[in-house]
Amino acid sequence: PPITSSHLPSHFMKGAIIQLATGELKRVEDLQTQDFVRSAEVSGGLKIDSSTVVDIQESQWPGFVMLHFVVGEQQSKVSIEVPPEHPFFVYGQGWSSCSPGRTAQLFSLPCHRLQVGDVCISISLQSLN
Amino acid sequence: NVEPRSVAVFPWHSLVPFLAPSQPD
Repeated sequence: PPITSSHLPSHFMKGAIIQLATGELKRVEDLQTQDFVRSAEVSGGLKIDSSTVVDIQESQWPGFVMLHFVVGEQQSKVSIEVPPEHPFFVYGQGWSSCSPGRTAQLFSLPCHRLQVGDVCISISLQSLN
Repeated sequence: NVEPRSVAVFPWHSLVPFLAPSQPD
């Protein structure tokens, strides 16, 4: 099932306090690409992947969008369904969603429009080999 | 005087999607 809005509000709400892996505290709207990269570096077992948006479609679930990514060096195809207000962090750009207006309305979080070709930050488990 | 209030703190990794491709057999 898709991720529902009820899972979203608190940590994407403007002003939400985020703890980086270094222990540093930042507001969600102040996060920068380097904060995620550095956090992954000091986290055991997690790695940052570059996930490029290759397609954005309407979902079969009303009120959702289906996002298609190619992920990491392997260029694996991964699809997820999210509400259009769900923010993703785009490298060098910051928070972006399919519906920046709705994100601003619900979370007061300033967002760019997420587009095909954007490279988002995602995480996966670090390979043990 | 303002009483200190507890504030929720969220871990950084809760903000980014976990996009792990399913492993081929």
